[in-house]
Amino acid sequence: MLEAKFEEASLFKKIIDGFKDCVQLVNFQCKEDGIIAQAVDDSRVLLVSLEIGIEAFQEYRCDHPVTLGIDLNSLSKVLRCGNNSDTLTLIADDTPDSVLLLFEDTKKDRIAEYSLKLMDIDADFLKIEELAYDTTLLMPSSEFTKIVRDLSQFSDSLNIMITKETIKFVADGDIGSGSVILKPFVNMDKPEESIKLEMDQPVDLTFGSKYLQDIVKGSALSEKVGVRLSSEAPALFQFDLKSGYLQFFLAPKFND
Amino acid sequence: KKTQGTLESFFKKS
Repeated sequence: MLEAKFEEASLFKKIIDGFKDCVQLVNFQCKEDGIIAQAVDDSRVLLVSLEIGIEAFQEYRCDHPVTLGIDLNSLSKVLRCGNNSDTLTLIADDTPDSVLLLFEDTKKDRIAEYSLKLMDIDADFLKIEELAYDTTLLMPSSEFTKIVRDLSQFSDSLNIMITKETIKFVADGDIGSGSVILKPFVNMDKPEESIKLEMDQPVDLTFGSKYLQDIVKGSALSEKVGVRLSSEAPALFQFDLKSGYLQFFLAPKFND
Repeated sequence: KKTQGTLESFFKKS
């Protein structure tokens, strides 16, 4: 039996909105210690990895591991039926063919219940080894989102170059070009606005703008985004939850 | 000219 209760439905909505535009069919693996999910987009370029730890829930119980195969388009329809401030409980039995979503507005004594049919999704679970990165960048997710959206107007490729003191984003396309340069800094009053850079090796990598535009949809989950880059591995973009994370692994473009 | 890479070369199927 699975019973996973979010204090606010808005959290689960933000999680799903954070990756529903790049993958559609997802197996949610529910275990004693929380829920994990992984999915690769159709072009096999972007991998989404989600972990929701128990602490992210108001109440959590899962006596028996259960996999919920869910079409995110259908799930989004159900999630739109609930109000953001409702509590949301996911309920499934040990061998489920559907999952129950229970929205409760405790102030009004309003209870809404929706059942979503599950799917048998045949998906590989990729083993993500602990990867070695050349550079780790931690910056405000709103700033990162703005840079990606601004520069994506110029080109379908976005170049990220990092040296010891400088983070440079560049897009060069038919209508013109644009670049944004940032320097690491610490804001003591507003630590969430700081930009932290740890660099072992300089990096110069190019990514598809359309994938970055999907990734920044995770920004609603966290004020910060962690960006880890290496010339030897897919880039990792991470949004932390109170317990757990939403990660995107993105394969870079390379020279022919 | 740059070509989009894929994830396959980096991750193993388990």
